[in-house]
This record gives sequence, structure tokens and C-alpha cells, in this order.
Amino acid sequence: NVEPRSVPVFPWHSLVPFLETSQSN
Amino acid sequence: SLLATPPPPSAPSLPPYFTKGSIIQLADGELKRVEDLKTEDFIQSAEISSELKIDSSTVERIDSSHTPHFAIIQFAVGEHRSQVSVEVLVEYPFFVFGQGWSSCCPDRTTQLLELPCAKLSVGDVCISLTLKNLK
Repeated sequence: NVEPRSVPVFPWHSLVPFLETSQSN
Repeated sequence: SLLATPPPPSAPSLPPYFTKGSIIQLADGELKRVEDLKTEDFIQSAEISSELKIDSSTVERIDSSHTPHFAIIQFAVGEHRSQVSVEVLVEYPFFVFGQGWSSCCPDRTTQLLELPCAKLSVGDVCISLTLKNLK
């Protein structure tokens, strides 16, 4: 009796940063 | 007295999706494990996306931070090579074009996340995102 376990799925764009900002210094 | 004492600050930690075995959904719906991702997966997903575009961000400097376990990385971002500095945990992984996951301290990344990781170096070109309609 193995309970089904929900597995989180993450979108591809969460893995890489947004670096282009208006506050670029 | 419990209420009077604030909780201790939680140690900074990495997002769960960098942990080996995490399931990542590409823009076309395909599911892949984070450790199996390739440069093409990001490029094709950005091509499919109506909002997001891939930017190239070249590592120009890597300095240690005054904050323990943190580093300051200076990037030249995008076609205008905007100078952007970010302060990150030394084990924070960036995806380098043609190379895969890389961090300032790859041994620590692999120890904490079991994610195979290379050493991030000056000159590496990382994948970053920008908005397609950003002027």
C-alpha cells in the first residue's frame, strides 16, 4: 500500500536569473 | 518570554529546484531532471516562450563578500554588456553555456544538492533571462 506522493514540478525559467535590470550599476 | 524573543534568522538556503532529481518542466511541456538539463533546453524553451528571452551574461569578476559563505559576482549582461553585480551563496549554481551547472564552490554545491557542478570562472558565459518586450 504505497500512498501516491505528489512530486513538485518547477518551470524551466525559475532556474536562471534575470540580471538585466534598470538599476544596472 | 517566548514571544518576547524573536526567532533566530533562518540560515540562507538554496531553492529546492536545484536539488538533484528535481523535476523541471520545459516550455514545450517536456519534463527533465535538473541535472540532465542542456543548453538547448533553455534556448528552445525561450524560443517557445512569448515573454522570455535568453540573455548572455559574462562573468567579469568574482570576489569574496564580507558576508560569510557569500561571493560577489560581476556580470556583463546582454547585448549592451550592462554591468551587474550580484551577491550569492558560494554554492549557488549558474548555468554556463555549453558547460552546465557551475558555482563559485562546486564541491559545496555537490555536497548540499548532489548536483554535478563545475567551477565558475571569469569569462564563463551564463544563461540569464530578460523580457522579450523590454525596451
